[in-house]
Amino acid sequence: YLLLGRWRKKHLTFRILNLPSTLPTHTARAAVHQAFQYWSNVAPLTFREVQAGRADIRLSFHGRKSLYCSKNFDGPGRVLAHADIPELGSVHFDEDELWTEGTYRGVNLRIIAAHELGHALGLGHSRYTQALMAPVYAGYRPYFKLHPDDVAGIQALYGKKSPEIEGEEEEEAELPTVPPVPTQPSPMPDPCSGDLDAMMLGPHGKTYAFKGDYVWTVTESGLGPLFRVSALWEGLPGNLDAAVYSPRTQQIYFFKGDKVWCYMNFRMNRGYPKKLNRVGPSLDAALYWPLNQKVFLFKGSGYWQWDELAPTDFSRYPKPIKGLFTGVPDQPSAAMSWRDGRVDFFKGKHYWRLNRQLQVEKGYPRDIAQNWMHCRSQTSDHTPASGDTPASATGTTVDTISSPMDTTLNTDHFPTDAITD
Amino acid sequence: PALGPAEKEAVDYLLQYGYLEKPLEGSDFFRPEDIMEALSTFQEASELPVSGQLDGATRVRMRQPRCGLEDPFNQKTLK
Repeated sequence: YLLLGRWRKKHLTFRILNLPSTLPTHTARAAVHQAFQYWSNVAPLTFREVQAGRADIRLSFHGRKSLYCSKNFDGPGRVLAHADIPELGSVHFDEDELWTEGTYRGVNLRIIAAHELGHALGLGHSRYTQALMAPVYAGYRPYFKLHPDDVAGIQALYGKKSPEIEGEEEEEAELPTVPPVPTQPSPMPDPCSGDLDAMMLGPHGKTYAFKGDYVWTVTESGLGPLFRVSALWEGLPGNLDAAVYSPRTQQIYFFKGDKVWCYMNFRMNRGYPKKLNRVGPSLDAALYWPLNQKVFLFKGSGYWQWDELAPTDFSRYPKPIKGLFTGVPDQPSAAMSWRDGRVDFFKGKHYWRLNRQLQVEKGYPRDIAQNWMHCRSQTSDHTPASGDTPASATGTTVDTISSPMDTTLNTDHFPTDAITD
Repeated sequence: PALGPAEKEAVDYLLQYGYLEKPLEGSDFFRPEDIMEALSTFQEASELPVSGQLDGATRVRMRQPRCGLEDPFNQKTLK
């Protein structure tokens, strides 16, 4: 078995948003309920259905295209369903399949639902072809039961089922232990100076610039106020080496020295910071490349390519940056990618934009201050075009940024194991 | 070398499910040895005879209904 993550609680809610037209409602609902029960029979998990509002696990059927899912289905056959890893909770079924129960015809909803719930609970695919978590559907089995590998996998995540589970209290969400952050911040940086520690295209498409102890957002119309890094991401030090957000896992990784910090939105995952062992310390930059869904880490003249969800063989890395990113300087100070696959590298006061073929476009390098930070001129006027930095930002407190802190629960898995151990 | 429709379909499958990674450096084409290794990994993970060739059993296996998530298998994990 492969573990992809885990929920930080064992009592989960679920909601069935719609059902297939090929089965009577009560039959389909019973199949889904039975799918949950396979897992709750062997692990200390409980599942409670809710009819409205937010649920931890949400099951729905959609067709070739969906407004709410970026992964299209492909009609009857081939791909039957997919699910997100913890703690995201989406479970989607292809509505074009012939969903059935109690017959060898079509696709058995109960078994496929149990498989996808396995993903939603944190299991990856098993290499045992007879396991429920095998990637290929093995067909209807009247006397279906979990394979020992499925049981071992779920128990590795949540432990074995014990008789006391019924009276057990819901565990509290444990707050992460965070190291103290220096109370005396470095001087507030001037965004028009051009130098940056890190850049990141973060959650919700927001672009963050990091310098010293401060971070600010960058938009087409101007700059946001400067905040202390630790005011937005509690427990995170300033003077970062690199920062990268992965839309694939919704994790944000910050690098400094020989440590990595991992956050979901603005909450640090339990167990972090962790030590970087498999890639070099003191990285220069990091980026997520959407075209292959990998994280790239840069140091000196080399890079590592890291797959967050699969074992990565780092023995072939680092590789030379110039062999892949044509025209980019060594030791970039920051890097980030766009959703369309273009990439920007930053170094000193300049940046280089690469096309989808990862070649520097004509006309680059350009000036960071003028083209990113809305500064009128690099030499004569260092005032941001969108206005001066508000004085209130100088004494930023957590209160002033309370709204972005109100986000989802942090995860309890260790996505960085590949680079930390 | 140009791939036939069956080979292209197989390469697309291997790419989609994580057995084959698009080469980042140099050519856009896959090296035959990379495709063979990916096929071997797929065959081994599918409990098929490991030949590294796109044989009938491998094609049939690739057409079977399955989950949309990637597979984590490579030579290292199988070892």
